[in-house]
Amino acid sequence: SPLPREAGGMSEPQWRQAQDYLRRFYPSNSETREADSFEARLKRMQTFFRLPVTGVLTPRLVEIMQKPRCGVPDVAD
Amino acid sequence: YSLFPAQLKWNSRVVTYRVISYTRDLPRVTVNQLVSKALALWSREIPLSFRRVLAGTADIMIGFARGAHGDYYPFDGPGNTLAHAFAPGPGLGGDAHFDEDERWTDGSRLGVNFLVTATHELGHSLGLGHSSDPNAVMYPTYRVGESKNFRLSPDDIKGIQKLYGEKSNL
Repeated sequence: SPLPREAGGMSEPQWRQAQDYLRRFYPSNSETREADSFEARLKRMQTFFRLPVTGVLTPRLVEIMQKPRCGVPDVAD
Repeated sequence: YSLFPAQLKWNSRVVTYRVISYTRDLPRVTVNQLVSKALALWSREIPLSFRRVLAGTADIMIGFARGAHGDYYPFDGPGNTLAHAFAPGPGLGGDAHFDEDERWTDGSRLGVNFLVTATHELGHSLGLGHSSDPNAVMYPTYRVGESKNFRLSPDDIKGIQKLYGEKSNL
């Protein structure tokens, strides 16, 4: 089935990688009961990396997700 | 910069650390020197000092491991996650783990720079979260080629001094 709008036209492997990345590094915040939808998490990542906040996956985000990095989440969980 | 929830920090002026395992990529003495250098970068800015212990439990336990290694965050082979650390606290708190599946270097050859990564992870061990300032040591993604004249950014210093205050020049 076609990928959702938030996938931004990326490939299915990139879509799945993005979902894993966001679950790992942008956990939903139990205190603020922030939504943990893909779009909500992506917006948190876009805010953190000072990118336009659209909630839609982009090549730039995929590039960041493929960089070696620290295993600590980027937002407090 | 960002801080961990509840601004977790060490309350004593002297924090102990111990290197409990090493990588095959670097001589032990080099790992010890780079850990000491990384800690000095932080302690230069705040009224905190570090004391190395060679046995028993230290506040900050530092080690190399691959895959699942006893916490809830298994490493993932070469690339992707390079290391992680825990906010100040008892037990795992403050500990810093480095993925032995990476190729660690002191800057003299290709690989992941251990001084840069250790300084970042020990920033977590002291209570800093990730920074969205691309020039900060606490920026989450690793940047190649930062060894000579490596230092903390103004953002890193502002963050750590928010937690511990400035080093008094008495």
